[in-house]
This record gives sequence, structure tokens and C-alpha cells, in this order.
Amino acid sequence: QEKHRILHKLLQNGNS
Amino acid sequence: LTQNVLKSYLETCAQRTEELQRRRWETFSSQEVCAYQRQSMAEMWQRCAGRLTEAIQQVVEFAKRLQGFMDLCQHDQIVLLKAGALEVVLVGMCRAFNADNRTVFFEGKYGGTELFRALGRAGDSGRGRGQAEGTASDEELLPGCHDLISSIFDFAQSLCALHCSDSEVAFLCALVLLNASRPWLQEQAKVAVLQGHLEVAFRLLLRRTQREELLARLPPAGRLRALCSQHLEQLQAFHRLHPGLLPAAFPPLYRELF
Repeated sequence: QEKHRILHKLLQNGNS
Repeated sequence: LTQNVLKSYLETCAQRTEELQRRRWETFSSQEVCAYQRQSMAEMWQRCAGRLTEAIQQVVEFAKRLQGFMDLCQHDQIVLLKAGALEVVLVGMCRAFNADNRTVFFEGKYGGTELFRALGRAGDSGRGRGQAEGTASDEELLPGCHDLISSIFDFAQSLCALHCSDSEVAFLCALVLLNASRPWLQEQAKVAVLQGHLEVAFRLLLRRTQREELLARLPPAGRLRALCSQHLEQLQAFHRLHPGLLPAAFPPLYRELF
């Protein structure tokens, strides 16, 4: 999970 | 579903198709091309990694809007994006490609393969192209890089020849992303259902628009896979040439994906 920190963050964020 | 796919795609495109079409003859001047070619290999790799990462961020936003994608477990969302993000960017590139002069929209204007020459070798001192070509000093450091760039342009050219509408490109991108045959999926059946729905909707659209012949003319999926492996090979070769380059030189998302 830590390996894909940025992808996680982008997926969790609302539509940017 | 068709509306959702198109709307998701249009909402997450950096440039409107009409705008890209309108500007398709706005090419870089020879001085501007020289300036790109004079950059060091590392500078040009960082620049391209930056632009590619921006495009991939848009793919993530596209995926998030696609019906059903956010209902998948996050592990599978990441598996699909890791496997498909670059492929989606390559498919979408046909919108930003002028097949008549073989140029692509990059940093505000259209440029040909020569724009990216510094990716494969150290920048020259600004001499004209013809002069540098064929001389010993022009020895390429990453010769495979030019093959990669040409292959990417060839792929865009072959896709352009199909004259896909925005809806068709949007479906092709959605189908590249929601591919149940990607390895390591935890809920493969769930992805297969979404993929099946997309395929039905795409076929209905093609029937309605009398474009059913498109399916038989699409480039094989192996071609996209080959481009992605070529990109990884070149990135690894680049890292071998520049072992001291700080990882921070590339955007974090790019490092995570590749």
C-alpha cells in the first residue's frame, strides 16, 4: 500500500 | 453507460478536440526544435516524464468518473491503473496527433519525432540537424529510444487513420482500463462484468453509427503492451546511464508507476 501512496491519494481525493 | 464514458472522458481531457484540430498546423519553429534538441538527455527525460505524469493524472480522474470503477476494491483500482494508465495516454494521443505531417501536440505546439531527439542522446551544440547526422560525434547513447519514439508515432498514425470520434476514443480508453485479464486482480469477476457492459455499449454505439468495421481495424492489444515494455526498457537504460540522478528528478507518480 505504501508503495502506491500517490495513487491512493489521487483515488481518495474528490474529483480534482 | 455510453453517456457516462463520453462525459468522463471529455471532462478529464486537457484539451478539447476542436481546439487540437484548430491548432494542428501550429508547429515549433526550427529554432524551437533546436532548443529542445540542445537539452541534455536528463533534462529532456525529466520534461517528458513531467508531461506524461500530467496526462496520467487525467487518466486517474477519467477512471474515477467511470461507472463502477470506484466500486472496485482499491487494490484492483491500482492494478488497473498501473497496467493501463500509459496505454490510455497512448490511445488518447491520436486526438493530439496530426497524421498529415506526423507531429504531436507537446507543450503548446505540434512537433515531430526530432523534437524528442535529446531523449536518446546528449544534446548537440545547436548545429542544424543535417550537419549533425551521420557524424561520429552524433553517436547515440540510447539508440532504442528513437525506435520507441518512432513506434509511438506509428501507433498514433495507425489509430488516426481510423478517424475515431470522441465517443470511440473514450470507449477505447475505458476498455483499455477495465481489462479483466490484467494480472494480480483480486476481484477479476467484478472487473469482467464492467468490461462486458462496456463492450456491449461500445458495440451498440458502433451499430448505431454504422461503424462496426472499426473493431476489426483496431491495432492488436499486443502493440500497446509492446510500447509500454519498450518505455520501461528505455527508462531502465536511462537509469543505468545516469546512476547518480536523484530519484526526486522524476515526478513521484511517475516513479510509483514505472
